[in-house]
Order: sequence, then C-alpha cells, then structure tokens
Amino acid sequence: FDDPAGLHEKTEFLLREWVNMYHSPQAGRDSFKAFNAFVQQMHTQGILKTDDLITRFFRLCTEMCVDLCYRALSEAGQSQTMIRAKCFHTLDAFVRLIALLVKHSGDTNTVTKINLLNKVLGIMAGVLLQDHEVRFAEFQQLPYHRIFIMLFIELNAPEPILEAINFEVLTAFCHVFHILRPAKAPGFAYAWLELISHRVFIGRLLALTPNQRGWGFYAQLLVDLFKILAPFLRNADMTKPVQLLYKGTLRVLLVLLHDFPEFLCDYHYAFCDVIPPNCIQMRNLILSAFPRTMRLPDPFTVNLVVEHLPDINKAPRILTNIVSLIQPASFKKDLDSYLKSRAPITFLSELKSNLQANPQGSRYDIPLINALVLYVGTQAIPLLQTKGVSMSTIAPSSHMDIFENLAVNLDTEGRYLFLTAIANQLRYPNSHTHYFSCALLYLFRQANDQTIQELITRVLLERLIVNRPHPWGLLITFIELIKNQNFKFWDHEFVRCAPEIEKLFENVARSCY
Amino acid sequence: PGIDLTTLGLNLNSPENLYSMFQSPFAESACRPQDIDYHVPAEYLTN
Amino acid sequence: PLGPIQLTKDQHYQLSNLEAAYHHLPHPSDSERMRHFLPRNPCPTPTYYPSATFPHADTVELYQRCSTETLFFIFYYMEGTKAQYLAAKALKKQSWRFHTKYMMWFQRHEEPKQITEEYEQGTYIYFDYEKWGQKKKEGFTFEYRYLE
Repeated sequence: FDDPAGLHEKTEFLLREWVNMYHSPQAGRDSFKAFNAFVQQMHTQGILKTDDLITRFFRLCTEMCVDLCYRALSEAGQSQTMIRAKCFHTLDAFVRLIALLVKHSGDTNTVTKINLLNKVLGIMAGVLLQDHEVRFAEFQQLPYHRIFIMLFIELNAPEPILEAINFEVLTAFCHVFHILRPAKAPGFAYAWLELISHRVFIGRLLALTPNQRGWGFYAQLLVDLFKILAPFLRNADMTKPVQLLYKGTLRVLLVLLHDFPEFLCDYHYAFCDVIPPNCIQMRNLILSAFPRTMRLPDPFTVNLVVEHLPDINKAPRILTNIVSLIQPASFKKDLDSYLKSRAPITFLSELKSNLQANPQGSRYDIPLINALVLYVGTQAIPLLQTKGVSMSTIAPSSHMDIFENLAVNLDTEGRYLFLTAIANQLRYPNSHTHYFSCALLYLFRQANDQTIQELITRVLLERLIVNRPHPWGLLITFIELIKNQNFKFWDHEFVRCAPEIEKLFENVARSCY
Repeated sequence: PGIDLTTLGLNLNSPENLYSMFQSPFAESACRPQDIDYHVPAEYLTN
Repeated sequence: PLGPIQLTKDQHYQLSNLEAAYHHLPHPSDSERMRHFLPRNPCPTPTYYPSATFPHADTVELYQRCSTETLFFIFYYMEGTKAQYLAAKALKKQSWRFHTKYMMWFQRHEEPKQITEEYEQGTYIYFDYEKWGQKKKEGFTFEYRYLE
C-alpha cells in the first residue's frame, strides 16, 4: 500500500534496464561490471535511500516478474521450453541482482547481508501467499520455484564471501520454506518438495554444514511434509496428486536412508509422531535406519542372543524433548510419582481418560500416548542396567504396571495406538529396542485375553507383510514370538482364524526359519 | 503392501551418495552429468 | 483398524489446491540453469530406447573412453555442467590443453621447436569449434598466459 507516486514506473524502468544489462556481453564475469553500473542508477533513482523504498522495490520487482510469467504461461501455442526461456530470461536476471546486492551490501558486515536476504525472502513469501490465496486453482508455482532455487544456488557458490555467511543463508531459506510449508501453500507443495530435496540443499544442510547444525531445520521441513500428507494417507485417500506427493516423499526418504541414516535415527520419534499409524511402509523406512558404523547381526541367526550384542545397552539419540510433550504438568507429576512409588493409586484408573482428553477432536491424543510410552520406557531402562533387561527383569515394576494397565483397559483403538507406540521403538540394536521388544513379548505372555495377543500379533504382522525395508528390532521380536515355546504362539486360535491367515503365518514363519 | 521401493529409480546399492545425483522427487531416474550445474572455470563458458 | 477420519474444511481446501497444482508440475529444467544450446525438450521415444542413467555415468574413466569429437561436443554444448567439466578432464588426460583466448583445445603434434618461460612454439593439432574439425597449425606460439 501507499507506494510513493512514480515508484512503480521507476521500478519497471530499472528492472527492464537491469535485465538488458545482465544479458549484454559487456556484463562481465558474474555480471559484476553491469552490477556496478546499475547500482549507480539505483542511487540516482533514490531506490537505496531508505529501507522502506528498498523493500517496496523488491516487492514490485517480484510482482512484475510473476506477472510476466503468468502472461507467458497464458500465451497459447507456446512450447513449455519457449515459455520457460521467456520467464527465466527475466527471473534469472532478477535473481542475480538480488544475489549481488546481498553479497555486496554492507561491505564486510555480514549482518547487513543476512538482514537483506531475510527481507527479500520474506517479501517473496508474502507475494507468493497472497498470489496463492487470490488465484487459488490458477496459482502457478513456476516463478517462485525458479527464484528460490536459483537464488539458493547462487548464494551457495564456492566463494569466500558466501562461505562466511553460509549457515545464515541456509537458516534463512529453511525459515522461508517453513513459512511456505505445504499446509500454508498447498498449491506450491510440489515445487516446495523439489526445493527442499534439491541436491545442493540436501548437500549443504545435511552433509557440508559442520556438527549437523542443519539437521534440526531439515527435520522440521520433513515434519511439515508429513503433516500435509497425513490426513490423506490416514484415509488411504490416494488420489493421483496425493500419490505423486507420497511417492516423491518416499524417494526423498530413500535418499536420506541411503546417505544420512543417522539423521533418520535421531529424528525417528518426531517423524513417527506425525506419520499416520496406518502408513506402515513409510514408517518402516524410517525405523529401518541404523548408524553406518554399526554391523547389524542377521536377525535370522539361529540362537541369536540379543543381550550379548555390543550396542544393546546403548541408548539411542532422540532429538525430541519427550518430557515437554507430556501434558498437562499435573499429569506428568502424577506419572512421575506413580513410577516412583506407585502412588497416587488412582493414577492407573484415570490413565485412560487422560489419554482421551484430546483437543483436536480425534478420540485419542496420539502424541501423548507416544510420549508416555517412550518416557516410561526410558525411565525403566536405567533401573534395569545392573540386572540387565530381559523378560524376567522388566516386571514387576511400576513401569510395566502402566503398560499392562493400558493393554487391558484401553479399547481396540486405544490399545492399537498404544502397541503401535511400542512397536515404533523396535529399530536397530540399542537399549530402547531391547526394552520395548521385551515389553511387547511380556505383554503377550501375561495377557489374560486372546484379543490382546491377537492385537500384538497384528501390530507386528502388518509391519512385516509390507514391502521392504523392515526394521531389525521388529524382525527379532516376531521371530522370538513364533519360535520361543513359552509363548505357545501356534496354539492360539487366531493363528488359524482363516485359511489365508494361517497361510500367511506359515509364509512369514518359513521366511523367518 | 506398499511399493517395491527398488522401482523408484534410485540405485539403492550405490556405494556413492545418492543426493549429489538426485534429480527430483518426481523423476524416475537420477541426474545425468549434463543436468548438473557445475562451477566450471569461467574460461569454459565459451558461449 | 482405525477407520477413516472426516477431513476438515482446511484439508479439503489443501486437497483441491494440490489437485490444481498437479496440473502444472515443476519441470526438471526449472531447477537448472538455462541450457541455451541443448535445452531439455522432452519428447516421446520408443520404450526400448535406454532411458535410465547407466551407473558410473559421472566418472572421468567413462569420459576417457569417449572419442575426442564426443568430448568436444560435450565441452561446447553442455557448458556450465558437470559433463563439461568431466569432458575437459578427460581431454587433459589425453594431453589436450585449453587455450583460453582462442577458446580451443590444442595438442602438440610433435615436440615444440622452442620453449621459453612465456611460451612454446611448434606444430599443433587444434579443434576448430566453428568448422567443427581438427586442424594442424605449424609455427604456432602457445603463450602460457593463455594456458588454462
């Protein structure tokens, strides 16, 4: 609003001027000669006089670039290649101008550079969100996608001036991509996934930034991606657009599993918290990650003694603050008190209602169930360190009281969510995998009701019958269940409840044997 | 049963990192060298 | 076992936006610098044409097995890409050297008649990208300041 009179015309003139200078053979290496001359023109036109004017200049330029693209895209009879050449002719020049202004503003003052970058990215985001809202189904991702990716690549060129501010550049882009997450701009979702999975973006954020300082930002962007997919995957509502986004997500996760498994290990909890419970294969993909330094023993090894594995007592890194997820504080206080002294005695009888007090309207507070399960387990493990975790040491304990209470008192949905939370900890050899594997088998053995045993079996089986990959902890737990006579697994009637189920069990058992 | 993840166009047995040749979440194959922008010496920009 | 949940109004809005965006998806070229000389022009080819990239496509060893004409084609037509960089490396391994003023690749045809600190002089083969062919040049002075 309130653009000064004449600013629009001035901006249009300057943008046109710059595009011509950028493409002229005299532009010099990286357009630097042209840039020096053009900055003089910006001074002459008074554009650089105040922050406000610079901001308006960038917004107007962005809108002009976007309008040019919409016009090119609406021209009939043009090939995609022609349309793109026309759009990129101006967009790439505009990107170069921004990159040069960021690089050369404030001389050696890096704060000035980063402030300008954040301002420009914020302006882009504002123009995109408004355009997205106004045009709805006619919204085109092309101009914004091009500007963001080419600006990111330009600002990640191997130049000393840029290396010095690279982490701030990365965080600025992560910030704007979070603002533009698919839940906020679903019409930009495909381009957004292209942007956050671009090889330069992944390389910089996950590989080249020292001390994994970029991992938390990337984890947030992946959570943003899972959140847009969740409701549609939850209903298995796989329209073609959702299917494409889902398959694209699987590709990105495969790259991460192959190149950065430790990243998936560290953030598995946050990801499983937002991935719908019925999204079995995608979740298995994340749970199958294990540190590259680790050699997984073949889960089918005869008489594999898990307790003797070197890493089995090491706690995995969980980069989510579980404690903060257990709300309200009064519930957390009672929980700690019960774990410590099995009081207040009402804790168990009120437990189910605490897990159902869910603001979002769905019947159970899934994040609370997930946090409770992991918290209780991590509280139990240190107490077992001396005796060692095993079927005979994990109970009796206040921790297993809680798990048994949930297994017995919850309804089918609640029980399924509870057992899913446990199964989500069955990963590579570590103390959590070991404890929760024992807990699950203990609940199976103690169950006084076949429906609990059937549901435990179902939670394991549904993860085994999908295409690979399968987490190591899942395999060893199921193998133990079907091999160890103490569980009398094959005596249960649900194993033979239908011919195809019986056949399925035999197939899985055969592959295990 | 999910998808056979080996059919998504990624060479999951590659000893090299996949991300440096990753073309797109929507592409059925990895990048070719001519698809990858590279900081070549300025003298090579002959056109 | 949980059954479907009712989509919220927001989620319906998101879904319809996704469906609209599905009809103008990003192109691979949207994330690449403009290729003035070999733009991506997707065109349907018979299914039996090889399409996936073959392994080790981005190694100098593979480029060393290409003919020099192929390397020159890659160098001049795939400017600014990893392919150009690999082609240049392969050419250098075959004793070609890039003249940054003429922007052409030269190879000694025989030992130079004269070598000083600043230049060498003798008979060379060079690849003329305008006439697209290899030529011999006698008595050529290759000034080292133009050696890449």
